[in-house]
Amino acid sequence: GAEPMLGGGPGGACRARRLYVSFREVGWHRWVIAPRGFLANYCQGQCALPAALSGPGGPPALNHAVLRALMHAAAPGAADLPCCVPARLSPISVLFFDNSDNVVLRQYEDMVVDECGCR
Amino acid sequence: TRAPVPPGPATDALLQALGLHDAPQGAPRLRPVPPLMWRLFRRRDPQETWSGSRRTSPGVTLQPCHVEELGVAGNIVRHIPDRGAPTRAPEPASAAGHCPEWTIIFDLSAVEPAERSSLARLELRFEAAEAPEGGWELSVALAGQGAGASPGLVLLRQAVPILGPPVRAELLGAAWGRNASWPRSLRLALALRPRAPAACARLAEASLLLVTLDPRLCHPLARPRR
Repeated sequence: GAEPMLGGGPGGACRARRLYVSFREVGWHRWVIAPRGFLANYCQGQCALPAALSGPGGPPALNHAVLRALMHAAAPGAADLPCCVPARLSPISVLFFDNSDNVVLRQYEDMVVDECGCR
Repeated sequence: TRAPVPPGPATDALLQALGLHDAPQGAPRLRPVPPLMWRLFRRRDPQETWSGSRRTSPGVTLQPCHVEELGVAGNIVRHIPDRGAPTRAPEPASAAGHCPEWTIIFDLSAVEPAERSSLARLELRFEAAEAPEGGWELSVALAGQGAGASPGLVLLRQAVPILGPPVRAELLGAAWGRNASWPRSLRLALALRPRAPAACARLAEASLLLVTLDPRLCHPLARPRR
């Protein structure tokens, strides 16, 4: 399940959007013991000024991102806007049966988007 | 709700991202999940769906690629059951001193060469009608190939004062080199001898708890420190 993706055009400012990955939907629910799914989330939104300056509580803006947003504001054709990408991520653990009927617990780093930022 | 996603490039890519070559084929042989595995999972993922916070309690941050409860580095923990159990004939009652030896077999084909082991713990449950004076002695050796072959190199000997709680034997270090690669199938010969005349014990269950670190899935290790 996911928030409806923003179509093209300006859309809202860069931030994390909800995306839930269900192991049942990808057909792994017979061999994944837990969890049933996880909130992976994703980043989307505009990185024009002032969003590139990042709102309250967001990650510190990268100077380069601000510079690019300024260049774009001054000469739209000269430089692309910064990109809205993950700025802080968290791990998940998955408990499952493998092909040899072992019970396996694996940790996966950087699987959940906690914060997005303009880069 | 939507129909499940048919297997294809997208799910293959997700599997690969999770370091798995393919989804287990068919329904796995469901068996109870060992309490330790549940505990390790819940310690890292107290909610069924992850809320994105990496704290177990306020102020505590979990180290990446580390198994706190076992105190070792690692990002893969496997509970591997003994494959020899079903084929093991029930022990005949034998006189003291001639206790049987058991061959236990662990399927390690899922362990990849890139994985570095940090813990390999045998967990054994015995049953005995009596407790001999001075307890028991456990010996673990590499099993010979083929039925009836004599055991190979003795990996460890360990005193076992009482039978009741599971007997744990650490294979890494003295018995098995930390950097040694694992065979696809590990065959061990076990013997449990009473230190004083007594009836023999019976091996009720054997499993191997193997913790490894796959550096490819451990980004903090790969990320250069500024």
